[in-house]
Amino acid sequence: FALPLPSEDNNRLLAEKYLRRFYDLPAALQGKSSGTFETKIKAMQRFFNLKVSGNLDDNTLEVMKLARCGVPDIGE
Amino acid sequence: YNHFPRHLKWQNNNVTFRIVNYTPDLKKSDVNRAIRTALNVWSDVTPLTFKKLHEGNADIMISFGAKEHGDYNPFDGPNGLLAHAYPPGPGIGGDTHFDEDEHWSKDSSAYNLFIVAAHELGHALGMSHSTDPGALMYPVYSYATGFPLSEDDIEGIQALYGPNPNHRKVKPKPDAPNKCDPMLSFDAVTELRGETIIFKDRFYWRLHPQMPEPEQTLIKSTWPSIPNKVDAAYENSEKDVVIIFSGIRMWALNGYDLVDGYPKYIHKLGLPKKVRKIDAAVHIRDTGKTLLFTDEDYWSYDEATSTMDSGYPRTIEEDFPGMDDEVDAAAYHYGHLYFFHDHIQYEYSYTSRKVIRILRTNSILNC
Repeated sequence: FALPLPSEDNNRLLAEKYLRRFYDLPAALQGKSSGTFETKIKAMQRFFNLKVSGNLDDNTLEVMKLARCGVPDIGE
Repeated sequence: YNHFPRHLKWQNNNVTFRIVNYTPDLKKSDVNRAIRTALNVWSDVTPLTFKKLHEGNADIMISFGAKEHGDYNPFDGPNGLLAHAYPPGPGIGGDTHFDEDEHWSKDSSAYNLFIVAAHELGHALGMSHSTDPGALMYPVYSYATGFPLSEDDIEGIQALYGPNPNHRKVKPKPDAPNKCDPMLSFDAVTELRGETIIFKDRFYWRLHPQMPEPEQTLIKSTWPSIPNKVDAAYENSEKDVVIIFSGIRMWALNGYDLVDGYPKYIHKLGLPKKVRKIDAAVHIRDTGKTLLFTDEDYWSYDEATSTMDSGYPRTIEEDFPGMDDEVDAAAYHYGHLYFFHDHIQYEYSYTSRKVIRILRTNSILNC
């Protein structure tokens, strides 16, 4: 059985899925480069007036879990 | 506010819509009413008109679907994504989809269809997401009553289509309070596990020692079950619980979760029925007492025995000389009481029983 992912990885997966859908994070492979991931995290933190750290902190994760509209926050 | 790239909009102000299918959560008439009312919100402030079709292709095709529902843009089951819509244009342009895996309601008991529809139809008309937490076009769901468009939303849609030619007057939803407004007053202040929570209108600021900027959020985004208007709040850190007062009711929060059995009536604390509202509340850890302020009086509640102390109410003026005779909010840190009234903050030494500093209310928000 696939071992349950530690919450760290779960959070990272949740964040990547969120950023891909709402902040145009490139699909899987390229998105792994931390530079792109961090840039997109900052864009989301800026949009929600959070502390722009580029880190996946609790406040950022909390906002990612809120019920919301499925339309992207930036771009086409 | 934001528009979609190239400011996509309908070239013809007379837009058609069609409700293709219905959710089993609501009566058809409720869905029809929610959609029509949501469209009216936008036609109230623009020259747009909306004509309902019952067959064939309309500009805005409205439907309910779950997971993959035909546009390669799947929903995700309950919560998370609630709905989405496409910007104005041919074909799928303007189409609006609601996630059938959500529970739809016409009140605050679940996701309110009118509010979500008004937001999504904003997209179908050319509005993208707003960064203003008080705007309808803010991406995160929050329940509110009354006219849903804020000034920000109205400016955005009128930048695309102009105002309503009949100059219908609408009262925009109040914008998010500005933390550096010099006349800012607070509704309530409490500690919460090391953070300071400041309530104002439908919002709260969250102050964290390590966070330079206070974070403003809609109350309903974090605590959907407590009202949009908080009168007073306090933390009893020994019990790890925060009590929120609104009108004659009170809620208990354990962190961000509502404690079972709440809301309760404030009179359970031993307050007389004539008290209809608590203006401010603060727990004095050193004495185990909670002070409850109502108009010019205050009461002392003993947390250990869960009873009101005898000899109360007493007047604020009598026991807190130098202070105003009323209080909007109160907090307690390291032997000092902080009283907020209008745009003034009084720092009161509980031991030496006198006001030691007077500041602006919003100095606590780094203004």
